[in-house]
Amino acid sequence: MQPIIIVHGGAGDIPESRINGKLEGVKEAVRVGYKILSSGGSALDSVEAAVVSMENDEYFNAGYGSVLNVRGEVEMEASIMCGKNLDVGAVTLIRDFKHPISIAHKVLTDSPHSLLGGEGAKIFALDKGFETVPPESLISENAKHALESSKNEFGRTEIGVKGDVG
Amino acid sequence: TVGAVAIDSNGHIAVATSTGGMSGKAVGRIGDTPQIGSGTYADDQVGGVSTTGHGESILKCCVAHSIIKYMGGGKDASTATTLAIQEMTKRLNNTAGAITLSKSGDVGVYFSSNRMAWAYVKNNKIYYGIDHDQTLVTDL
Repeated sequence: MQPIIIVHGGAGDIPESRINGKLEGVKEAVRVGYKILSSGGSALDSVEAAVVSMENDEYFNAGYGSVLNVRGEVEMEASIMCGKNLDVGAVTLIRDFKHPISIAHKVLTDSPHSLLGGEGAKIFALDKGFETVPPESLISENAKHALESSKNEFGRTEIGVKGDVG
Repeated sequence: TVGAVAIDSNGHIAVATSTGGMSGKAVGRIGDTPQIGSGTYADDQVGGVSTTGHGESILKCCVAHSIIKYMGGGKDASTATTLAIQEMTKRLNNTAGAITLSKSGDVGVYFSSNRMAWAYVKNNKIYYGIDHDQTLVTDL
C-alpha cells in the first residue's frame, strides 16, 4: 500500500494576511507526517506528528495560537481514532498543555476510556508524564484580536447568520 | 481547528483532530472535535475523515460519520465529502469543511466556508490549496 497523508488547517473566513502562513504550515505538517509513513511508521504516529506540527504554529487554532474563550483563556480539545480496531482517544476542556493531541493518543493507548475532560484529563496527562506550561504561553496576539472581534460577531459564519451554539 | 488523515503501508487508517474551539465561546463549551463521529472518524474498511468549521452544526449532523456512511454506500471520497458538507450547510445555514481518504487512498477535500487550508502528499508531490477550485503543486 502506498502511504498517503492529508491535513487541514481549519475552515472559515481566513483573511489575506493569514493565507501564506496557513499554506506554509499545512505543507510542513504533511512533510512531518509523511516522513514517518515513508520510514515504515504507523498512520497513528503520522497523524499525531502532523497535528503536533500545527499545534506548534500560531497560524492555526490549536495548541499555541488557540482562540480564547469569553474569559480570555485557552480551552482545547482533541481526538484521535485508529481504523484498524476503531479504538479512540479524546480530551476536552484541556488547559495548560502544549499538545492535546498527544494526550488524546495516550487516552487511546493507555486508558480503558474514550474521552476524558477537564480536571480528569489533566490528572491523566500528569500521570502519563505530560508537563504543564504557563497558560499565557499558549496565547497569541492574533487570538487576542480575534476575541475582541468576536464580541461583536459571536457565532457568525460567512453566511452571516448568528450560529446556534448548542 | 487542524486535522490529519493517513494510511500507512499496512493499509491502516488513522485520523487526528485538534482545536481551540471558537473565539469567545462559553467556558466549558465542547464542540465537535472530541466527539467521535462528528469531528473525527476512521475505519480501515471504509476510510477516514477529519472536519473543521462551525462545531455545533458539525456535531448535530455527525458529519465525519456521515461521510463514512456515504463511502460505505459506494460514493467516492470526493462526492461523499461534498454531499455531507453541503447537506449540513443547507440544513443549518452554517459552514464547515472536511478532508477524507478512502481505504484505497482516494482523496476528498470540500468546504462550504470561504476558505480552508489543506495539503496532501502523493507520489512525492505536495498538493495544497486554500481557496475554492485551487490546487497548487510543489515537490516534496
